[in-house]
Amino acid sequence: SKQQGRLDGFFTMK
Amino acid sequence: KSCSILVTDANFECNEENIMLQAMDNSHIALVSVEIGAPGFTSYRCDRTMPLGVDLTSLTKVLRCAKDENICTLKAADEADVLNLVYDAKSAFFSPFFFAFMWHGRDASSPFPPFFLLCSALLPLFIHLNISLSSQTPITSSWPETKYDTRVTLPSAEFTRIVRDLSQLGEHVRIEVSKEVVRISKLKAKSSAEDEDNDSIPTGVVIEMNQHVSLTFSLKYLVNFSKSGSLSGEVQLLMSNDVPLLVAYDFTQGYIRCYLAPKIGD
Repeated sequence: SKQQGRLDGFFTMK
Repeated sequence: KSCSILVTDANFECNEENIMLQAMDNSHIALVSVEIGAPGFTSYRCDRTMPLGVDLTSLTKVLRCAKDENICTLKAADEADVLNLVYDAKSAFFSPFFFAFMWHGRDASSPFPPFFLLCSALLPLFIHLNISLSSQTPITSSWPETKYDTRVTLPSAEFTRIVRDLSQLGEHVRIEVSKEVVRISKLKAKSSAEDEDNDSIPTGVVIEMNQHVSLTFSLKYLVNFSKSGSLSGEVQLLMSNDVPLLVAYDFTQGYIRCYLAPKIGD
């Protein structure tokens, strides 16, 4: 089954 | 109000040209980015670039005190730790009342602060509201320059209806874009034969694509994104395989853009 991906790697906290 | 569903607190970055907000939700699944240009305001003045860290949950509660016809003025003084909201009192309901919501402390992570509510039929025809300011960690986003494989433009009301209806049936949804068809479907909701019969492009839908795209997303987030639909008649869905979906609502003097990480794996 599919798992929820995350935005880490696309946006980074400054 | 749209943002507060996704993020609890954020910095409004103010400069001479616009107010911007960018914040990621706690689970790092969604990000919201908002810009409102200075011409979008009746009057706008920013003497010094400054971030206004705001607890959006509190702000939303304060905004509920306004009616649609109210003009809202937001003010923050140099070195101030409160954002002052003043509603004009065109509305008969509010005009005899003076509301003051006041709380202190710069820590936006603290629970919703106590407030004081003052009402008097004799006080002026304005509503003054203050919310405390805090500082949040900014997010760098070198990524939004990404070129997407597909762009689907459709009426925002249609998008809102689709995701709301599908959210009654399941937790996630597949969005597939090919040359002539965009299919937004709950997984296994129909047999493929039925799908073929029902393929059509509704009025007002424009598909631009370089490559077939098929991605799966959490409906809960899409429903939350779609609450921005009242800001714009159209919504754009920008997608490439294996990268976050961009749901973009553009309005005359700004935009609200929401990013959502897809479901991954088999």
